[in-house]
Amino acid sequence: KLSEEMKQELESSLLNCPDSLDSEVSKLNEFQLSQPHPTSIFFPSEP
Amino acid sequence: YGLQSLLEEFSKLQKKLPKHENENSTDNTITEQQQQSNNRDNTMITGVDLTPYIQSLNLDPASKLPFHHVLETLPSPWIETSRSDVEPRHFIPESFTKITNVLGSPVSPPVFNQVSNVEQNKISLFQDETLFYLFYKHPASAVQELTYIELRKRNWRYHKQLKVWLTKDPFMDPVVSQDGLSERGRYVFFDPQRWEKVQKDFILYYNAIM
Amino acid sequence: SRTELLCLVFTEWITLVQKIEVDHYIVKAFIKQLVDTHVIDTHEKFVEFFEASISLSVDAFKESDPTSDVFVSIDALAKFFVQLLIYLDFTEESRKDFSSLVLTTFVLNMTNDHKENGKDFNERPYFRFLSILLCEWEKLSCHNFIRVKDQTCRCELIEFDKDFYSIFASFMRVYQPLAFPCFAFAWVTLLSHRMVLPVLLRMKEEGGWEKLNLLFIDLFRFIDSYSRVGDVPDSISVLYKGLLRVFLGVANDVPEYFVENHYTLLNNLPASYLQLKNIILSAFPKKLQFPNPYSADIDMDVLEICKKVPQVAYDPVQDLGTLKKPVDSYLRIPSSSLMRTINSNVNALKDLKKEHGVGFDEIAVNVKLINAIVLHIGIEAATEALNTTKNAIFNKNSSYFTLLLGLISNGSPSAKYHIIEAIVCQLRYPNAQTHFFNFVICTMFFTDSLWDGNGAEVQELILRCLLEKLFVFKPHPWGVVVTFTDLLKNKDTMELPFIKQSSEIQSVFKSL
Repeated sequence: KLSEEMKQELESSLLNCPDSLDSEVSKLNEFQLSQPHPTSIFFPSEP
Repeated sequence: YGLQSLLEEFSKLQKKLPKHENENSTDNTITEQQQQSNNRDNTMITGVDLTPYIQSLNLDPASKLPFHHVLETLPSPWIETSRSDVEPRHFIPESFTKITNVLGSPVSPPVFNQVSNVEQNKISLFQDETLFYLFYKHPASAVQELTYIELRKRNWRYHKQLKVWLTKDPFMDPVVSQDGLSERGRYVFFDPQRWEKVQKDFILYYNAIM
Repeated sequence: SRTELLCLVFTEWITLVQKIEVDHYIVKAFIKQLVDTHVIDTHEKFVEFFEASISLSVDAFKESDPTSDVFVSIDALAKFFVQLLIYLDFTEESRKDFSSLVLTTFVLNMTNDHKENGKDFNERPYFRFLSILLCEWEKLSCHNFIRVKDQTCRCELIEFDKDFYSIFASFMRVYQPLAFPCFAFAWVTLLSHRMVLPVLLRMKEEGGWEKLNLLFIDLFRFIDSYSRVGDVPDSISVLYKGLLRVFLGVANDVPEYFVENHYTLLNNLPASYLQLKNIILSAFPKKLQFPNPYSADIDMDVLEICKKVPQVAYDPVQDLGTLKKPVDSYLRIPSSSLMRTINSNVNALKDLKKEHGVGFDEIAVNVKLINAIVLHIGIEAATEALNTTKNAIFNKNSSYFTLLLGLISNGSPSAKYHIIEAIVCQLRYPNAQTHFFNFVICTMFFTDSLWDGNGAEVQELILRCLLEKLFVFKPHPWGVVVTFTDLLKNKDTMELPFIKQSSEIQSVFKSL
């Protein structure tokens, strides 16, 4: 008989099932798109 | 092992009430064993229509796609957990990482801080998306400055809070506010996450753009 | 404490790899300093460092804001392991042993975490470590490790590449679902990972297929052990559907894997997984062209491709054990004493084995031995047919046919069924074995004189084994469809007593 504990373990594994984002390559050192960009000293802030 | 037992098993699996052994039995309760087999996940035995699986793997013959491998880009065994594509195995050939004399110094890999005048007029030939690519791909570099200048020439402005580029919708004149500090109008934003231009009505504060 | 110090060092590493590409020279300097300052210069110290790092990474995952990048630490740890494979000095110890040390430490940590947390154990960070390890290794190994500047090291890594995947697959058996049910879904995702499954499928010559067989069999055993009980938990049926989809991917990308490993896989596939069985048996080598099995006028005798002997990755003769000699002697010179020896072995199963088949729940014969004998006969007959005239083999007096006949005639009902089932499982795509077994089935079915009046029993078993494969959703093996059509085309078939006596059976056959 499937033990209650085993059933729970399986359900917790299903709950935490990795998805495609977990399988994606690491973005550790990829500069984020929203990286602060250098403000240009000589651009006038005109309207 | 005969045909009768096979058909009985399948009729059970098809969730019909199993035929009782002796036709005249009036007992309506399903036996424990029948109940058990009824609860079993029948698809493991009868199988399932594989069409949705095949389509989810992009293997549907109707799609007329040429033969292609699926395992190299399989995001996950289940459709439900395949929320996004995954970067497949790939290799950037040397020749693509050692581009010299095009937007890069003769030293490889390209260092985008010495920009000869060749780049200046080359930049003005690029389409907007290329400029955005160079702007985001090479932060804190001279190329970013160059693309910045070129984009402003094309009436794009960088929004400091939103950290995105925007330009006026050419077909609609914005209305300037009383205090002259802002204007309401329709603008085109470049969304770097989805890599596309998005149109939005917006109140633009002049001090928010660079 | 030392652990905190080690965590500090690991945090430095995390910061570093967020700033630079791993093939930057600073990485080499960092690792060299770790060795020179005796942080990881011995096994004990390395294990201590790795354990501190993995605990920190798993805790970081658990405590991170789910919308942020929860895997920063675990990714850094996986990168660290790959960089060690480049920069550590492997004169004393092989990369193989070092990798085993790392993966053993990894599994022990996962085990402890699971023991402490039970059902609150979270498989994701452990999955992520293994996934990034694969991605980083893949990135490094591209174009023969072109990123590695040191040529000696590069040659060593090229050499080690196959071992890397072999060790990885071996360790997957350590934390297989039967041992770690709490890691079951991550395990299936890992098995089908784009950096694992295609690689093992490509490593046919280097043992990749053997490893894959073992992993698939581990999964069969797990699912079967929990789908035998009455109510199959949803989680098991979800796991099964994942396996089904992966099988479709394999059947599309590398059908040759199923073509050549059908014997091993079917020997371990639970009897009632009919659709999975059909996917394996329906596979055929890429680019093979053959007629639609539903077109009426198929005659295997004239099909050129039915002369080709299919590849079999694992020779079943290895499973015959002491029976190899009697079987081969019988095939050379048939004798009733040899027949008796073979029969007694086939029927000699000490105790009944629980097996949830379709319509039966236990087995009284040695099914694996039967499968081995049947396929061995098929291989020998198909090969022999190439060397002599076809009629010498495709003949009801040939030793290949009479051996099968003797096994069925003298066998118990259970033996009869499993022998006929084993024969039907060889009715695959058009090849010499399918051709031989089509001859066997049709001859056995239509030659009543073979059975001393018990022909109806054998005919019913043959139809039952064929019907079982056609009753489920597609795919249906080509040889099964053609053979079933051959039997149905004969007008006497519908007159058989066991069909006529049951209206239900009659209607099924009429519809088919």
